[in-house]
Amino acid sequence: VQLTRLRLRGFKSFCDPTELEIAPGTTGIVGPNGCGKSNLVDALRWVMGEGSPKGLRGAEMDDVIFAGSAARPPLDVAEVALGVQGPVEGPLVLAPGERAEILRRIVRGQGSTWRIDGRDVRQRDVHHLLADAAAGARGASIVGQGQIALVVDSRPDERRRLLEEAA
Amino acid sequence: VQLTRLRLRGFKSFCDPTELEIAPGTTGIVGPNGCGKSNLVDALRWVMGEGSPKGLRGAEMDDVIFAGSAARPPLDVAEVALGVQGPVEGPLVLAPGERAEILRRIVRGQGSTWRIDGRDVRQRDVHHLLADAAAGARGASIVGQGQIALVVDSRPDERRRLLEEAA
Amino acid sequence: ARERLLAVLAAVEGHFRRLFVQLFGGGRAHLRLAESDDPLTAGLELEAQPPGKRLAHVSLLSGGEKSLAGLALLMAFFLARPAPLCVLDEVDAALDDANVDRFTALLAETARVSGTRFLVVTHHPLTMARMDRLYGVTMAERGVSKLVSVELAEAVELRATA
Amino acid sequence: ARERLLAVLAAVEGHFRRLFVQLFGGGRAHLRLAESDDPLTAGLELEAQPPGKRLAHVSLLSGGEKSLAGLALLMAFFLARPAPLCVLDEVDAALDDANVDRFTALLAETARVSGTRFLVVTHHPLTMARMDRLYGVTMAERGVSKLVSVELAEAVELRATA
Ligand SMILES: Nc1ncnc2c1ncn2[C@@H]1O[C@H](COP(=O)(O)OP(=O)(O)OP(=O)(O)O)[C@@H](O)[C@H]1O
Ligand SMILES: Nc1ncnc2c1ncn2[C@@H]1O[C@H](COP(=O)(O)OP(=O)(O)OP(=O)(O)O)[C@@H](O)[C@H]1O
Ligand SMILES: [Mg+2]
Ligand SMILES: [Mg+2]
Repeated sequence: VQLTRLRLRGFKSFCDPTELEIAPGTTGIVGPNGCGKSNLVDALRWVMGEGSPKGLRGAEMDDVIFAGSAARPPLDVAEVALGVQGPVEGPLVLAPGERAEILRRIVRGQGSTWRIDGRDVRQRDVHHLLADAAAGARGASIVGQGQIALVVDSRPDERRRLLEEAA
Repeated sequence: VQLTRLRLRGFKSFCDPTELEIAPGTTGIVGPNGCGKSNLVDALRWVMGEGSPKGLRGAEMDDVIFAGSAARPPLDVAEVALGVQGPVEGPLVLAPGERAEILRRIVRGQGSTWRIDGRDVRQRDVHHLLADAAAGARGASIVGQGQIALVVDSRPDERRRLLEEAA
Repeated sequence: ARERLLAVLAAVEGHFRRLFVQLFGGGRAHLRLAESDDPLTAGLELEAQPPGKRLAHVSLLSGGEKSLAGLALLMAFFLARPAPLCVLDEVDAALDDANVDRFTALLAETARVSGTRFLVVTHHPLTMARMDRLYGVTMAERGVSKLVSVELAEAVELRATA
Repeated sequence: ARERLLAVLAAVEGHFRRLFVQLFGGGRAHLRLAESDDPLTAGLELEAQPPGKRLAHVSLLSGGEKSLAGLALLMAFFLARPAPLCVLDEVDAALDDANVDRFTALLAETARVSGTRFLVVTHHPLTMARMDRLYGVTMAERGVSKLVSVELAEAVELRATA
């Protein structure tokens, strides 16, 4: 499977619709402190299934919805969509090069819903689709800010868990 | 009280006698990764009374003794001395401007001993001398590598403990 | 003892609110004791809102914002109750250049006002440039550290080689 | 399943030992399963000795050395078993310039060999310079993030202003 793009709306500081292309090779993301770089990383974690608000620096899951700014009111809905490209064997079947979009949506006070290409699905369907891809939300394939030294500083069993999620 | 200089010998990567002057104002310490900057910080913590090897990145206290290098054999003794300057009210009494030196020494397999100006003392004498100075080993007045975000990320009771040790 | 503690905390709070605005160029922050408990043991609650943003949990702040807020709080303590020594090990690692500039200006000011001596471990040339003096640590002989007084140009050079 | 796991781990170990020497310019490192346990649940033990130094607990390594060793291990996993995506959020924060240079060279090589796509958040100009493309995140309107494609010169500029 390939992960090809990320689209956000109403997610943390990205209140306006935003699209990030995930092209082959290396893509740098830069900007001053507090401008939203780690929020993009959180969006990726979230759409890949992150279940814990703490894993996204929040106290409750509604904390990922745009809370407003000096000039803009808060929103009640946040959406993040992840573009994927086959081959994928299941539960969604995609031929090589065939594209689909996983969408996670949260409504304030009502929790998250999931869709693949507009069709309602359950969180575990998305989890299965990505599990093979070693790209789950808690995987070491996302190394959060301040986390890289943990690979060395953890106990053997913690280290194994950290690294296994990437393999 | 003023803290005026640090001297090391056999402590971690500082196997040769080393002296660091602690002058008024700001002193920068620079150098490549792994050259010994944080080891200097550990030396300061240690001579001010750090009791936990984990607080110095070790597994046991003997880990602070120079373990050898490709070209040099391990040592069996480590010493760090801290120069202090009065006024100090007790248990050691120092007039304003009067100087003394606190020394901590560890012998492999035999634990630490303490001296002030060559006279044997107990660890708690050193602790009392420095306690007033809000400069104890665990104080927030030493902010270790990677620790500054903890002030914000800790729970209210942890945050209080962190900051109280500096005040 | 309770009055003395509350007095010190009030002084810290005053400095902290001012330093936060100074470092963030605006916004507001708040430090207070947890309500329900005895002031001698109550936890310290923290709120912080960078300029133009809306207040939420401090946990949502960015890595650099947390470092900066933490530094404002730390310096507030030194201004309220000076200690002889403060050691900072790479506290500027998460800061962008603009914030390193503001932080080092605050550091210089705190050193001047409180009389506290600072030891500042850093890889950042802007921080080095603001120090009163510089020491370099080298391992010309592998595994053996050596301390030497350096000038700014040498210090910047040191960080680029290994 | 046990054979497959042991085979993958052997591949990871092979890459890790080689990458460690590549990143540290020498020395040696070792990754193995904790002896006493079932390979399917045993912990992973790590030893690392930078060149010229004597082997002790990995906890004694410096901040930069731990980052570098962690990155060698991570890249070893991607070489042994490529994943479609890897996101790195400021993993170069503790590295000096020489190590940023070695790390980014390894990153570029791993991307090429394994086909893994990398998203790399960074404040470091050397890292930016090695990326295939750059996006800038700005908050021209306070509290509202905006993503925009940028060139290297603009990216370096972005980090210096706020
Ligand atoms: N739900 C939300 N609504 C609006 N703004 C939010 C929300 N959640 C977080 N933020 C804001 O996002 C900012 C943090 O963004 P982020 O962590 O992405 O910064 P960053 O670019 O990674 O910075 P750094 O370089 O310091 O790590 C904070 O200032 C926070 O106030
Ligand atoms: N007892 C010891 N004997 C010899 N060397 C030691 C001992 N303890 C630690 N070291 C060495 O000291 C080095 C770490 O030094 P230190 O943490 O001071 O580096 P640093 O200058 O802070 O680097 P960084 O910029 O990466 O944080 C390690 O390579 C370690 O092997
Ligand atoms: Mg960040
Ligand atoms: Mg260090």
